Amino acid sequence: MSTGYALAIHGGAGTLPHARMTDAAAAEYHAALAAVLAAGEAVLQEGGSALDAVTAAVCALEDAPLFNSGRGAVFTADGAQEMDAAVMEGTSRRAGAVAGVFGPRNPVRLARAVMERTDHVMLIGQGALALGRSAGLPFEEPEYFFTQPRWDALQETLELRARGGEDDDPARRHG
Amino acid sequence: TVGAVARDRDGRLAAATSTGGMTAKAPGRVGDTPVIGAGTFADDGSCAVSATGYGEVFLRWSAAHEISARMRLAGASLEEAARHVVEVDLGAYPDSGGVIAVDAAGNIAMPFNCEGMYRGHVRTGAAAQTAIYR
Repeated sequence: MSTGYALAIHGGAGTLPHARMTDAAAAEYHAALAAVLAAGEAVLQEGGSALDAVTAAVCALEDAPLFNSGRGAVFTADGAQEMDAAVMEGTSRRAGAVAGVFGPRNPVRLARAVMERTDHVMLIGQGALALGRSAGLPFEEPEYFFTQPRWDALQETLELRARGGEDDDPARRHG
Repeated sequence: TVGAVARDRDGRLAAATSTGGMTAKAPGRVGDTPVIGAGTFADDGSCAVSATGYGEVFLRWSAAHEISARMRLAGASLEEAARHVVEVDLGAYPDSGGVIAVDAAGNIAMPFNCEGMYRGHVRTGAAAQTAIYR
């Protein structure tokens, strides 16, 4: 068995169209992605597990408001934020997932708590949040998750819909 | 949506994905991210996958698991399996998104069928690389 490691990350495919991406914004995204890679690679360099590496990398992505998860999550049509996350390890196919949660700083850690602390694969809503509290995971107030660009994107989308427009621009999905 | 896949020094694979969903989505809508086999999947014998994009499409195609199945059952390489799912299966839905994937040998594939995907990768002894567009 090779002793090498490998790590890949993504920050979403809802990218700005090339023509609208400024050099400054691109540099910001590249720097953020590099920082995320460094967070995950640090785990692997020390001989840590793939599971710990992907958890560390996704936590770093969730902490960065540039990306649509955790702190940079988009808003629903009702102006709320609902987050989903999942984790899976390939040796025993253990898996954990959460859906429709708001409050945990890092939803991926809540998904991992489902995997490691319950007999289940997915928990949603209040049941998932209760698990997070019992596991001692950090929670944040709504202000932590609010970002003006995501709020503005919601308003633009709602206005578009009010005019009968079809919002099929991939760059606006942030997904 | 964000995600990560890794292969550690012991050959173990893992995947993780996290998302806020889609702007102005219907309250209660859940996409592929937390659905094991659609947006997140890992199996040491084949690959680990994390997806991003139009979640309903990834759900209908069981996209992440489909990549693993193509490797296990059809003998496809990681690159072949990931490209087929993203470009042929999901390709019927333009701009539906992409995946990142790693196999047991540490190979990495990152196909997408839209204009860009924020992404990056690093391997033992190699410099980290990041990219946005093709």
